[in-house]
Amino acid sequence: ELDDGLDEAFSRLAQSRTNP
Amino acid sequence: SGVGSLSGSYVAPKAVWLPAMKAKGLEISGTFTRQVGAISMDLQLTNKALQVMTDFAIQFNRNSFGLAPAAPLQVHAPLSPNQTVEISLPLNTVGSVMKMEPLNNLQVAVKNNIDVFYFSTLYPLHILFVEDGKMDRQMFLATWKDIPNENEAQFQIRDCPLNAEAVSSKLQNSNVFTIAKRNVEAQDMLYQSLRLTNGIWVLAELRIQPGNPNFTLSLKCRAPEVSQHVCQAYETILKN
Repeated sequence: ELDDGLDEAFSRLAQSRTNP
Repeated sequence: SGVGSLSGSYVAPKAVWLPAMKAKGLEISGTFTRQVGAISMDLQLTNKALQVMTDFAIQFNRNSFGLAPAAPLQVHAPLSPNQTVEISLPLNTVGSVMKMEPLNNLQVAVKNNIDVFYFSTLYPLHILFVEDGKMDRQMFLATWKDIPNENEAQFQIRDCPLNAEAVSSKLQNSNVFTIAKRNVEAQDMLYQSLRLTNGIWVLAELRIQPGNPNFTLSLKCRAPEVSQHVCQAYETILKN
């Protein structure tokens, strides 16, 4: 995957969903 | 269980839609398929009457997604008593639209030389999942944020002993696309998208814990009434 900041954004989304 | 198809979505086995006793001897069984973008209604007509059947035709009532026959019902020869024919009726989604209850209800009229008969059937929503339903990742993140929490529906998919890779690949065969996968606290979180023939996008988060056959599916959609039918489609695809 390209390092376009989106990888990090998905990681943050997954984190926020697991620990709201 | 049903038959998989090499280049398309899961196909359920044919079910009896119109029993002979309700249609003066005409029995109709059927199922729906989607293969490389082509939707069809696969029918089996059986003549259980004592007389020959001719002059078949089919018509759909208006329905939620505009499903309509794309060609006339072609029964090439008269149907003799005890004879069965298999017919694949191509469908399109440019027919008249009227919201049905339930959303995936389809009312059908079939005529022959004896009479006109009516029946209803429910179609699986995955026949409406288009091949280009993979949303751009940036668009996914923006849309996920933009759709209000009230439009999020959560479901449990139980007894599905598949790992994340198998789940992604099975769903992709039915045009549900995995856009990102993250592992957080020993759970796999799959972010997925699909688009319906009428342009409605559905965004999904599927949580899978290794060794746990129960998944949590969260769906976000601007038309939240489709969510329960999308969840049913997930269940059907994953369990077959």
